[in-house]
Amino acid sequence: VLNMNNICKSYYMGAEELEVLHNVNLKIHTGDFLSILGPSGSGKSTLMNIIGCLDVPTAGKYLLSGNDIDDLDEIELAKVRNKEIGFVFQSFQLLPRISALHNVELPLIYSGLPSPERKKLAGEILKRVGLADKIQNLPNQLSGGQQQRVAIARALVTEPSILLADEPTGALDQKTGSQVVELFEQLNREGRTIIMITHDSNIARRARRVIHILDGHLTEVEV
Amino acid sequence: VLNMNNICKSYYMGAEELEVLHNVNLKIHTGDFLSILGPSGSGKSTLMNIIGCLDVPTAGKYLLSGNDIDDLDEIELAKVRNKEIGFVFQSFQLLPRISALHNVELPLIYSGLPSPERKKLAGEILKRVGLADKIQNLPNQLSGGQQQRVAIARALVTEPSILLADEPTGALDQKTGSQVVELFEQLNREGRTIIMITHDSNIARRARRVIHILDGHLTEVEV
Ligand SMILES: Nc1ncnc2c1ncn2[C@@H]1O[C@H](COP(=O)(O)OP(=O)(O)OP(=O)(O)O)[C@@H](O)[C@H]1O
Ligand SMILES: Nc1ncnc2c1ncn2[C@@H]1O[C@H](COP(=O)(O)OP(=O)(O)OP(=O)(O)O)[C@@H](O)[C@H]1O
Ligand SMILES: [Mg+2]
Ligand SMILES: [Mg+2]
Repeated sequence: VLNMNNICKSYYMGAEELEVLHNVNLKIHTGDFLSILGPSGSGKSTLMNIIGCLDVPTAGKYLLSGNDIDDLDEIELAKVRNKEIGFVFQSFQLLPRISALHNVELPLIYSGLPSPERKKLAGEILKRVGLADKIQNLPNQLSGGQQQRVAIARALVTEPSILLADEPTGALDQKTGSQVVELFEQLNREGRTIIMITHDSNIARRARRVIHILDGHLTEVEV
Repeated sequence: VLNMNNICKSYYMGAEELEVLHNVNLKIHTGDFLSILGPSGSGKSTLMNIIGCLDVPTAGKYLLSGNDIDDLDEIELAKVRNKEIGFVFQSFQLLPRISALHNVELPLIYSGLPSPERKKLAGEILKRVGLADKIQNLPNQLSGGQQQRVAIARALVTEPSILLADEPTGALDQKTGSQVVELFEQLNREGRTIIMITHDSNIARRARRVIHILDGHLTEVEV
């Protein structure tokens, strides 16, 4: 479903160029459960943003569901993103002035679902991540790990075929983090593709494929 | 240096009251190295904010360095905070429009240090957390774990006698996280008091005292 060929990514700061991803080659098949491990600053979020079509590579070919993303304009890219991909951001990116429930409902508004159904689906997924009694809280009325779980619920509410999770358990204790991974395992059994960045080798081990990244170079490790 | 007696803390949302800390009793001595473990939503950050005088308890007595914080007004509280306490926030709280170096220099500006010395001290601590080549980057030009390390550097640059760190390794890989804890261990050998919230039992074990928190109740565990 996803085929990256010699992907490079550079950031530019003033006159300086910093190449962060060097000729990354990665094939992911529908239904894969993949984890990406690597030190801080090694290029994981950069890679994830390109996989999720939130950023474009500086060079190389990226085919998503058979579409070459170079051929897609902004509108088509947004359509692919909203329809197929659920993204859990490393920094959560919740809207600060609306409740947990409204944050999770947001992606369903874009897909045109009427309000009673939206509230029902959003409430159910918030319950599944253990936040049934926090749905009316604003983000600043939630703990760090509760905010992270709202971000996870928001990514899952549209039932995406591909879930991209950037350090989804970073703010969670062992038990709560394990419950989140159980949720991902269940989604994967339903046939969804899961790509998870993590620093926790216990969490990484629960995937079926493990990719290591070091200074923007990938190596696959036998699981 | 720190004595909490029957501390309670409630949050109010509209007409609802949620008591998060229930009769917390905690004594911390100068030079202690303490870690606080507990599930997401159990009250760790709430407790840390009261310890760091960023929030006031709803009931109970809190003596910091012999001062009853009830007797201190806003200005005196801020003075104690800036002089004695370094705080690493769970959400980093970096200023987005200034560089890593300027973010770390900020606390030194309040203490009236001239610019060349400030830049030197800020540059040194950023080097110690592994960010020598990132000092001019803005926060959104840094990875999650790099932002966290800037927040750690900012808390340490004033050489506080008490360091409060709320999940200081949450965004860091094993090796980088361990280097940060080594830095804390060194500061503790110099006599500084370290209080660290963490979800990682490997990290917690490196402290000399371990406190568990569950639903706002504390228990101390033998290390
Ligand atoms: N907008 C940017 N401008 C310049 N450099 C950037 C930018 N964004 C990221 N970088 C740099 O690119 C490198 C890779 O960043 P990235 O966020 O992908 O790392 P990461 O593997 O996700 O790290 P972490 O585990 O700390 O989140 C880092 O050294 C970072 O400083
Ligand atoms: N401003 C607020 N208003 C209402 N409730 C709040 C507020 N801040 C925190 N809470 C609630 O208080 C409880 C404790 O929050 P706290 O941030 O102390 O937890 P925590 O132990 O730090 O969790 P985490 O490990 O997820 O960071 C949570 O259930 C949270 O929803
Ligand atoms: Mg990252
Ligand atoms: Mg917290």
